[in-house]
Amino acid sequence: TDADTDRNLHIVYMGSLQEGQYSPASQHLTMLQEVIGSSSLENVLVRSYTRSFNGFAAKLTDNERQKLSSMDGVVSIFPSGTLHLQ
Amino acid sequence: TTRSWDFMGFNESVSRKRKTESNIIVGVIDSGIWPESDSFSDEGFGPPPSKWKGACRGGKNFTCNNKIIGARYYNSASSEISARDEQGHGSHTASTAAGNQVKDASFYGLAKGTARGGVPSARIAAYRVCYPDTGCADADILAAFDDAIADGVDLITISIGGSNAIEFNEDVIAIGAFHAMAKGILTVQAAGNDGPKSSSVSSVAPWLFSVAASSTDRMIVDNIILGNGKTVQGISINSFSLDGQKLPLVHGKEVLSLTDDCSTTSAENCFPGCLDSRKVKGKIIICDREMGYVGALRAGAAGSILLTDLSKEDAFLVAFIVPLPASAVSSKEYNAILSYKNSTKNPLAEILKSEAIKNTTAPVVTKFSSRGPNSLVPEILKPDISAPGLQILAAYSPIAPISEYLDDKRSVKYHIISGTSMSCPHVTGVAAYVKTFHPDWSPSAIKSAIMTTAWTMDPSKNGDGEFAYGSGHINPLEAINPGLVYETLKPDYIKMLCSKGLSDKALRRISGDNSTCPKGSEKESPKDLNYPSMSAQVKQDKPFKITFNRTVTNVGLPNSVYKANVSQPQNVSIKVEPAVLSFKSLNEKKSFTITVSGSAGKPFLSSSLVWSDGKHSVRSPIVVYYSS
Repeated sequence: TDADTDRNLHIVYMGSLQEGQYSPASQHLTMLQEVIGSSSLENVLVRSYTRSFNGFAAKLTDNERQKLSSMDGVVSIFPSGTLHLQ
Repeated sequence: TTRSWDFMGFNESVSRKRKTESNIIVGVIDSGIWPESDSFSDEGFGPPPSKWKGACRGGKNFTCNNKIIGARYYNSASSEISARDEQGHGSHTASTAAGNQVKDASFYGLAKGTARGGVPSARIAAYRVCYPDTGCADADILAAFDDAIADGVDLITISIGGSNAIEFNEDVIAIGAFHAMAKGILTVQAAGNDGPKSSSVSSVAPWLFSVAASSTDRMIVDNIILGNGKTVQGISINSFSLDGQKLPLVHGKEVLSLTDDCSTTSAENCFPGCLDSRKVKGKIIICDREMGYVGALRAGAAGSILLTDLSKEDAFLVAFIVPLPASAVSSKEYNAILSYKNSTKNPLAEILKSEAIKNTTAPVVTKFSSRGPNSLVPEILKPDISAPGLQILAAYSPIAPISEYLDDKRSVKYHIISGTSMSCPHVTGVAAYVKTFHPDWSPSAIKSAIMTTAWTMDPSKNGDGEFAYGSGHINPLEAINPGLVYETLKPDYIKMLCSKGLSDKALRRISGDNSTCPKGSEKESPKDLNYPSMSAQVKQDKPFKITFNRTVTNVGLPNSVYKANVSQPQNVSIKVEPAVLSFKSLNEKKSFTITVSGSAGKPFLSSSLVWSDGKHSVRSPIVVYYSS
């Protein structure tokens, strides 16, 4: 769909894992569902970071990115760039 | 690594804590690993240390062993399914940090010796995030950090980076390394290959250990012997021998192919398809550009002499692997060869196989190594340290291309490559070595030990001074016994982030606790972060007075007295208060201040503070520079 082609991979960084926390992965899904609305989450959430810190990588439109950036818990959102071997 | 460790005096017989070393796990975030390499054989290794919580998920046909105890791969761009190294880079860096000792390793006989890592008995966990077509995606790098930290690695080596510094909250390596540091894991990163441009260093976070690349005393060159007996020194990594045969010399313009739409200039430059193969066979072709070897090889030449537009010194830095007997020469030598050719009826030459010679100027930071100052936090000197990164022989992937010429189908187990990628794992190896002697030291204590015991480097050979080499050149033998360390823990870094404008809310998210940023006058400048080097930027043409606050921890002898010694540059006053530190016990801390004052003058001043108790020498560079 058009929305899919407008999506770019972003990293949503949420800082440290809070002690005794709920499941961060389900929090990521809830946050995404909130910004995506009724659309399917399939192919949107690429990866959750839940073992050593909190965050996720998702394919987002500009609009979704803006909505997420104002959500509680988000430290930063930025496009997943490409680095290189040195 | 057949020379780099010995060059630093870190020879095969150095004292080691082998049992502790075999419990060290080095996490390598890179292009994967070649598990069948001799550098990663598990002969003599027991099962993984009990602290290991990782997994072997290297994918199809990838088996771990008791040396490579973990493997994972990440690829958000496609469904590629293996941690197997296709580029050779990951195997090279992993073996430099922690590869086994492998006798008689060489690249076609070149740089022959015992290849080895800094900690040969340590274990390796490989995290593949880089791919030949798509590079290394941020999302994958962050995933690798997420796993490596949880898996229980002791150190992370990452020879990956961008072309410029990125704000910390958008820099995945800074983010991952921050959480690694919080768990006691030091991350070592390549400073970058964008030098000698000023402020080109991309690894700038203070919790990262950023490594510049320098030369060793081994230099690979090749000689060209002309028919008149004269020898010309050229640069390339040429594994071919002409077995004593002198072959006819021909210039590209003399063998222009008439079948294609090529000009004489194209033939002079040996563009592919512009050379007449019938006139080239069995001859050495002279080409007016470095890449001419591609056309020479395609036309079937027996060899090639290439003009490089670099100076001889610079050409050496980028000595490339050639797929036929070929050597690059700078214009002076090139003109001498042309002059010989034009002066005789039957010009002949032989290109000898490359050989290693002694490089007496080493160590010198390479031109390509990224330079400071730090564009994000000018008060933190970057790069931190320099280590061997030029023409390093280490393990390679036999399926990886060995040169930029993709038709070069040769396959090697060990390869010679250059870059800050190669210097980075040398520092990781040394950091792991230090950790074997001091298993409870924090990442910053290990980093401090390596920085304050570094060899001084000669600023007259390194034009950019500390912006090129940081604290100096790693000195593994001294690093285990630094005397004093500058320790910086998570709350200190958090305080520094506050001074850079971090909000309380973001701070609590990042730290995971209820920390708050200091208010008003309690705010601290990044220059007061307890870093093992001191750096400050001052306004041009104005007198300045800067005070650095530091605290050192005694890790040497319980009863010791350290005296400060500062080199005083002209027109500048540097005072240390107190100038004597008396310790009564181990781990005791003492604070002091360094005040640097001066009038407008030179745009860059470099000095050093050395604390000495007669047994230890704890050196920190002091750099003050003008903002441009």
